[in-house]
Amino acid sequence: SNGETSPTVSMAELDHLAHVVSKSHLETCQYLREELQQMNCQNFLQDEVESYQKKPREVMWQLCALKITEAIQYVVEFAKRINGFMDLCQNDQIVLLKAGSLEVVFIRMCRVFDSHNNTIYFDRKFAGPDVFKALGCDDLITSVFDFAKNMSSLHLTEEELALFSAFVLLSADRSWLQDKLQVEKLQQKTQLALQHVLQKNQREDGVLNKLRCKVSALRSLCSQHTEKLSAFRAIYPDIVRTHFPPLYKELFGA
Amino acid sequence: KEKHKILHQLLQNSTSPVDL
Repeated sequence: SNGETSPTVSMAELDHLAHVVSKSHLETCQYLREELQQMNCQNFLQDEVESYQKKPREVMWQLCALKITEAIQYVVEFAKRINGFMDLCQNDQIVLLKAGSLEVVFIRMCRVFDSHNNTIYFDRKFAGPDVFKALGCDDLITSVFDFAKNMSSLHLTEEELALFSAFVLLSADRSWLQDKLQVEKLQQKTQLALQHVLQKNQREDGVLNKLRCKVSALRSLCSQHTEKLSAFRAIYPDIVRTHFPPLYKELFGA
Repeated sequence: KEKHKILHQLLQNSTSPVDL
């Protein structure tokens, strides 16, 4: 209807797509917001923060690699349940997951981010940026927390988050895709569903643009992560080789 | 395929190793 070359999709189809993607997101989101509230999770106490800070750099890296890998496994399961994803050839499924799974983990982080005290759910409690000091990459940690803060300030519903996650995962501009056109079709449909849901929820017009801007922020976070990993690996090649999760190494070329 | 063995497995399994 806006004159662009978008696929013709009925409102009923968009509602159905939004419903399926939202259901898949909730089934695979690792933590439900209500569960975290019920668990009455606390912030780390000062001595606990100090014990994380005193951990050897490689031990903290290993712990974070493990947590990221766990979160990514849920994202893979989410991807598998997105309409049309499993119809793509396996090369393209892998290309999209290699490029997009960490981005979706970063998006999902805003669900477990407490904006009142700038903390994030990690290792069974809420942690501020200082908990991650031993990693030796304060700039990346600051960027991740800033991103979570900005995302959570948009107050997206689970349905909106689900569709935005699917939209990011189905990015048709990733290198090495065999059937770009097919991915583009899926991404366009997802964007229409997201637009439809935002309108239905009477969100102001700027939200979709704000979300589009987040795409480049996500790419920047992922490239920062890759740089930090390369720097870490240069110093501790054996730790990465023998102690990091195989899926993490497969995804990030470690 | 060898390079992405685990991703292949996760994509092919009807359920992932994570306890959903």
